[in-house]
Amino acid sequence: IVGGVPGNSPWTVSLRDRKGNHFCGGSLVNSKWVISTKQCFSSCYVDLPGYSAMMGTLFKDPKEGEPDRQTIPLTKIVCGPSESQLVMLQLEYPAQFNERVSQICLPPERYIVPEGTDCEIAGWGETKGTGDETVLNVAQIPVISNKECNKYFRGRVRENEMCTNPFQGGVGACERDYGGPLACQNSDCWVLEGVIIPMRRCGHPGQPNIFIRVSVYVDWIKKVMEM
Amino acid sequence: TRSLLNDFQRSEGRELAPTVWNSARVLTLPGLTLEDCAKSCSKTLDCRAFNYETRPSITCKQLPWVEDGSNAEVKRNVNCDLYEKKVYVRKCIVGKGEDYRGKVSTTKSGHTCQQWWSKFPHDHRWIPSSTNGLELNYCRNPDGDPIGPWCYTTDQERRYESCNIPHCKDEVCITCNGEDYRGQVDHTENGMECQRWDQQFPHQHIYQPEKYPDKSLDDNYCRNPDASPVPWCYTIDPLVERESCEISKCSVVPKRRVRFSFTTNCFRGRGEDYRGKVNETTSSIPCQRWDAQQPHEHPFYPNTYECKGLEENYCRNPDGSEAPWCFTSVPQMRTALCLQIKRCADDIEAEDCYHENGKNYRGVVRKTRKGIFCQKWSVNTPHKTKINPETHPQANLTENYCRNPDGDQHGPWCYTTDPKTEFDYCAIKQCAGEKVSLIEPAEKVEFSECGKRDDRTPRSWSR
Repeated sequence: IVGGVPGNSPWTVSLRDRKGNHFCGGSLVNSKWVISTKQCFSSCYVDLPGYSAMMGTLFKDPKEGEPDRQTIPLTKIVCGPSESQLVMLQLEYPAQFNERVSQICLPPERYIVPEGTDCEIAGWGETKGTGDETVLNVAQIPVISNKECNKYFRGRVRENEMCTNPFQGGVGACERDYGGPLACQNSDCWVLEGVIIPMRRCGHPGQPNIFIRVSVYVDWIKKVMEM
Repeated sequence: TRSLLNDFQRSEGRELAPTVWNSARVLTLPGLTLEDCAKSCSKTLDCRAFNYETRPSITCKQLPWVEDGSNAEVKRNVNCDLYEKKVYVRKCIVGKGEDYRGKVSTTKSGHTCQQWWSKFPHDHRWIPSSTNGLELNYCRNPDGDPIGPWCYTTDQERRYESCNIPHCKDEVCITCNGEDYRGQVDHTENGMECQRWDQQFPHQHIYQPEKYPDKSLDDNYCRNPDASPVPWCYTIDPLVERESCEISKCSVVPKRRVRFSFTTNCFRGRGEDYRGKVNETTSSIPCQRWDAQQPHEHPFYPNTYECKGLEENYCRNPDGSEAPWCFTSVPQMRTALCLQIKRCADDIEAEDCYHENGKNYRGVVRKTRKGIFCQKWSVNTPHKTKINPETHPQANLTENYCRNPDGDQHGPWCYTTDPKTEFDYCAIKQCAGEKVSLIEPAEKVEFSECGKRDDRTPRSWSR
């Protein structure tokens, strides 16, 4: 995260490869399922031996015995509709919810989050020197309309995508944040409105951030969890 | 620190089942550990293999044969692993081949070997015994001859001749840095024996076979799971953690690999075959040239990894990472993935189209977007259906045609015949000109049980 500060985001998980290295982010949408982006995975039709989701800690590489840290193997990956760039990852056993681990809300189907809504992105990825890469960084970032966003991207932003405000100081997600959440506040709850996907340039001053609009795929998400 | 299992080749989920008339020659020992079972077989002269069963109870069954197509046959058994003595299954030799126990019985120029027990046509002084392996007329090397296994021939004119059995290090050659090597070399270049990959002693390590199924980390054979320059192994010497292995390089790279699998505009899988010209990271930082060691020193020299396409400063994946990557040109960031390169679409061509959300689709496409055949709606294998003709009688759930009984906004779908994929969308696209409509913000949306966060920062978090 470029332009973020250390913070708390109990639904954000760190996805770990076979060597135990952090390589992408994800969001807990219930005790057994994590949402992330397809771009982080080589295929949806393979097993995931050795991959895991780590949660319940702010530290990217917590010490052995760190209290409340949970590292749960991934057992299944399900690809979203083709243009969604989303995947759902099943945990081998349910995550234990507590003060440090909780699930994030899903928005209503096809809901458009109002412009100006307070949102935040979170991840353990690249800070480009703007923060501490050993801990979870969070950046506040309000929503802008697609219409507004398309002025910058010349009409390329699609309806299943959404944007957040371009700060002159440069705020945004970067390497190894992909798959993580764009969480927006709704009264006293946080809702998963977007998923971070790779963009050209990170935290580039004046450039809006683009996310996959989760509300377009809530029906698919629920179907996978039910099936 | 040497495990006796090093002498055995394991076949997971297999058992060597004797023929009916041979079953009496099987020695059954209940309750032994795997190591003790191996120890017992090593001590028993005519034990050449053993089945190690874990269910319904732990049982060690010792057999006087390996799979040779006559006395016993290998069967699938998920509760059993078969261990065969390497010397009896190996088709190559180590060193001078004194321990070769294969079944080759012709010499390099095609002469049939004379039986060891016979003195005709060539008289000799070797006498078969239960320990010297001079069985029938198989090539052997009882006198440690540097030419390797040999035999007396049945040709009057030719007393004896080598059988030309290849050395394991030449039997299977390696291309590039040998990541695809699946041969049977189990010693390092300095002659040190390798440690089994499925053991953590004397060296603890992360390369557990079940975590890396694609690397075939079999027994204690040399392998290259981490894109080292050549195959290697951990050694049984506690003081030497790992060493490279000496394996011949293939003189010719197979052409097929060169032509068919490289991509330039997108990448497949982990992108090992990506050969495009993207040369900056997702965050637009220029990549460092592979043939440079500044600002980052690294082991990936283009000439050592000549098959990895390490040209210029292009994003590449020489080591099996999750996607193409590069060393960056900024000192503070050593490497970065190039995830901005598109993944190649692996959907098959759409075979039909649907209107709106496809709820009324009644076509005959029966494949998923990946080309996997659909499961019939009326059966429960491989997937137990929650949606079927009984639950949705109006949905025309016939055969295994793609349908949309639950009004999925993303189009017709089906249960699939792939056990790993419960359901998937079909090779059907929305008819041209139709759009997904989004809804405007609903007034008051209420949530419960989710998205709660304690925003006070407890002192205990400040480490």
